[in-house]
Formats: sequence, structure tokens, C-alpha cells
Amino acid sequence: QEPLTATMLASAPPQEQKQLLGEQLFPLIQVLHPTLAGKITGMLLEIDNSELLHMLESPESLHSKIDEAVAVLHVHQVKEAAQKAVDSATGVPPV
Amino acid sequence: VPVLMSKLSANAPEFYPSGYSNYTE
Repeated sequence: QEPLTATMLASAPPQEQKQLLGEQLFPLIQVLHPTLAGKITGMLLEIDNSELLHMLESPESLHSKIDEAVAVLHVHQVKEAAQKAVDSATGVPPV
Repeated sequence: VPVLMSKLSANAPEFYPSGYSNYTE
């Protein structure tokens, strides 16, 4: 895969730009988090394109953003588990 | 200059590259 440049990205239609960025990000994330790659990539793609391009050029900033996404996912899962525990204790049927 | 850090959401849809298959042979 050739590295994505700002020029290449700008020449693509807006809806394809996220696809191009995702195609570049996914393998980099998959190396670190094989089972969460799809989810983490999706979360990162909600960031604006200029910041994503910067992350593709800077492994440190990409790694820190991936760590942030994993932390957000962890907090989310803990909250969901807590909510389920409360629901089961109060007899609320799971969604 | 403060760098605006985009807020990540755990509810974001998953992304897989075109032609990606989740199933291992």
C-alpha cells in the first residue's frame, strides 16, 4: 500500500476519503489490536481527515490515539456491565 | 496553540477494508 498523501486524499470524493483513510489505518491498528481493529478504526475515522493524515505520518500520535480509543472502549464496556448488573438487580429486562 | 482533540465514541460503527474477511480459514 502506498502512503496516502494530502493531495491524493483531496483529489478523492469526500465519501471515498474516509474509505481511503480507513484502508490505511486498519492494518496499522490490526497489528496492535487484532480483535478490536474494526472497532478502533471506526472510532478513529470519526476524527477529521487532516488529523488522521497527521497520525498516518506520525506513529507516536497514532499509537497514543489508539491507546485512547482502547481506554474509551474499556470504560464503555465497564459502564455497560454495571448497567446490566443494575438492570438485573432491579428486574429490568435486558434490551 | 491548543490542539483540539477529537472526542472518541465507543458507539462508532466498525470499519473493515473492502474485501476484508473476518473469518479465518
